Amino acid sequence: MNIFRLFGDLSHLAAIAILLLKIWKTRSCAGVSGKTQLLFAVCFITRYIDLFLHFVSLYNTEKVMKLIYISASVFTCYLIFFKFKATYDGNHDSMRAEFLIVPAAGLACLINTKFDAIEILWTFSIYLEAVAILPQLFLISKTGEAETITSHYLFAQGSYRALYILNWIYRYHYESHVDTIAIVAGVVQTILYCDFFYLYITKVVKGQKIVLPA
Amino acid sequence: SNKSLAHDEL
Repeated sequence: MNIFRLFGDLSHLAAIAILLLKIWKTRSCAGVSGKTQLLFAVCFITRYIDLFLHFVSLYNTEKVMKLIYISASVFTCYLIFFKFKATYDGNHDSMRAEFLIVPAAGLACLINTKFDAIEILWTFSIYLEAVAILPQLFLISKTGEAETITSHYLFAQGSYRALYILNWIYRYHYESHVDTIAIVAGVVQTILYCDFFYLYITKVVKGQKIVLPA
Repeated sequence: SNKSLAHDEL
């Protein structure tokens, strides 16, 4: 474990917590893409499938984190599609998730480290996570604005994988550890946030709201 | 660079 991965995971936890708090406190999921949250839930379940296969005996931090990620993302989907369904902005959350899931699944079957079920599920999860934020960014471009709290959520969510890139550089240099698939997907994922990062740093930090077109 | 077979990251 290094400082970059630690802060990356903390940033990821913060993002999940910020979104849950926003929906719970405002009792509304306006401005939140349910599809993105569904895709994240699929990512966690397919990536941590080992939790379900081998009974989780020893509870170490990593297993607890995996359980938190899975339960929090499923609970967030429950809030969006059931509890606060009336506030879900289905009209603007209109990016076709199939256009993200099918290519990720196809690519996972073509480009992977080992052609076995668990490894392909892990690879699918990595590829899907890289593009999972697109419905959320699409929704913001359709509505033309993002609530400040949603911007903080996106900043934490984007920062998590950006910090992982620093973690991978660190591990390459000190541990000669390379996980090419995760690195390439992580770079793509972080690039997708660049436009938002620019808006966040030039606007939200100054107390303004993000309104598109910028 | 050794390929990490077991993915040890979240």
